[in-house]
Amino acid sequence: TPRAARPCPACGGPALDLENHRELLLELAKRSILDKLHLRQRPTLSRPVPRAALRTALQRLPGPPQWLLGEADRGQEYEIISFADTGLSDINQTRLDFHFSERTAGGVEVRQASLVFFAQLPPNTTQTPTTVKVLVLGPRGTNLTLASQHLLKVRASGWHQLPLGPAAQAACSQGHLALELVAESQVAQSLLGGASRRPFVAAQVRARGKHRVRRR
Amino acid sequence: GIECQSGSRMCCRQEFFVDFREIGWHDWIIQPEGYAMNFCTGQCPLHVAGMPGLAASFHTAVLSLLKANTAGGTAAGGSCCVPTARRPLSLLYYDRDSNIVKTDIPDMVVEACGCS
Repeated sequence: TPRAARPCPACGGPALDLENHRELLLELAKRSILDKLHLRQRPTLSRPVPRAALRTALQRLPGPPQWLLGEADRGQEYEIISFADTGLSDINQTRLDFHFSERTAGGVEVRQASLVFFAQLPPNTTQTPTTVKVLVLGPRGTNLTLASQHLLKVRASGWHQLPLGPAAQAACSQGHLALELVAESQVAQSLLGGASRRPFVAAQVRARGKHRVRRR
Repeated sequence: GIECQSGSRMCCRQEFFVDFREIGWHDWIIQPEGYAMNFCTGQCPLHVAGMPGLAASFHTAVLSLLKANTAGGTAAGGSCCVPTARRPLSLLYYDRDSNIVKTDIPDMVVEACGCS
């Protein structure tokens, strides 16, 4: 901070004594990181994710889509993995809720979002693929509103990735995405099984510019 | 750029690594294990501001010459030891909702220093 008639400390003086200024430098580093992440303080983990789920999710995370934006247009970009809170479920229907921070809501533009989930087909399944319908529900409070839906043919047990459309991306931007998975058979129920197979949404987002103007 | 040695007085890059475990942040920052912040420190006499390798750019060298002419060669001519090259810091961390976020924060790691 410039003070009256005094130059910046980095100007003109001898090299800084590291040991005497260590605490100050650590505080500067912490503040710098928190500011750039738009956080007032370090997050307190309320719902820690099991290590196995984390490892699985990271292995499934695709590389950043560099083709999405030109170099000059690329602001600060984030990739977010949000693990599902599973809600009301029955034998062929599973409700998945994804929560995004208030900071994320409104502060970033969701450019791409995919649902990644593990489907375990029953052992006696024939070669016929099972259809899973993914319903994107409307905003919180209007649970029965259907914003959009996707169909996915599941031919074998394993991880499946489903790109979500604009309605789901908008829901992520607003802080809450609710999905309902409806399966022809018992495939949906198996989504709940195993901590390392927790379904998640991988979203690619970009911080909104402060002075961004939208032209209509 | 020049790396700071013990007793360095001229503009140089001082390495400074923040270990996330040491500051108790390793629980919410998954990767990396620390932040190579680094910073610039040291003197920038006016005659150094235009030297290759220390000047930030051709333009700052020209400005330094102008300043030198107007300031009459005093040490307080305004040349500063500043970062001339920086790179982003890639972070993988948990946010408040326990989501995992990966981002590149631009201009966080000082790679080289020079006189403005």
